Amino acid sequence: QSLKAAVHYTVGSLCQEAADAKGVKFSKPTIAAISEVTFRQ
Amino acid sequence: PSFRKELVNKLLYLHFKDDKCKVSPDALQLMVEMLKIFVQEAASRAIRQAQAEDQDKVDIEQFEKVLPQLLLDF
Amino acid sequence: KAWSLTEEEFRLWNKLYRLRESDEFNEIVLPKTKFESLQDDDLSNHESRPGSYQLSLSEWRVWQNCPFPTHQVDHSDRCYHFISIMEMIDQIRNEEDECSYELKLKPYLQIGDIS
Repeated sequence: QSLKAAVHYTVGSLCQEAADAKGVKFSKPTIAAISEVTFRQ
Repeated sequence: PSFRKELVNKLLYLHFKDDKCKVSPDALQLMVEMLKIFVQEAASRAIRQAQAEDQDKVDIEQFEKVLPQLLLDF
Repeated sequence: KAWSLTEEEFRLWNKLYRLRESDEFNEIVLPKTKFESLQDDDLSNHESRPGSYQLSLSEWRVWQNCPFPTHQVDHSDRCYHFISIMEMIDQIRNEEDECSYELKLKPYLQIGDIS
């Protein structure tokens, strides 16, 4: 779980960076979904 | 932001069946880069879908729409 | 540990990203792929927990008949193959009796090619 939290934090930071560049926001479940898919990859 | 090498290293060793398996520094660096590109691609495609729907918030629905093709591209 | 979150990172993760019981969903789950032919039924007992959201790869299947825009990574050949199949399914979806795919190929069928 702490590995997943570390992946989740990094994914959130990368999503935030992409969102800021486009002036949009990510919902929390979307960031969690991208993190879960990344973890599985 | 990017994935810390030690984190990716830990993820890789967690999944190896054979614990004698080693990861070279180059392979680890490539894996860090690949994961970063994967997340950036997922985020960008989901953002594009939200913008196409005139949404300024990216919901799980927009990510689900792009997910099948994203997984086939990696 | 070198790989885990620092205090500050943990605080930010806890505040910004962590899913809680009070959120719309408290867990996101990717569907487990089930291989019918292998009958690996250990996945069948994977019922989703209350409050968890199972991502769907088929909810938006009717949208998959054209390529979505890409960013740094273009679509793979197998993705284009998938899209072309979804496009064909879209075209033949409403056919009842006759099958346009069969009609198209029939003239080329060589009896000698099939046992």
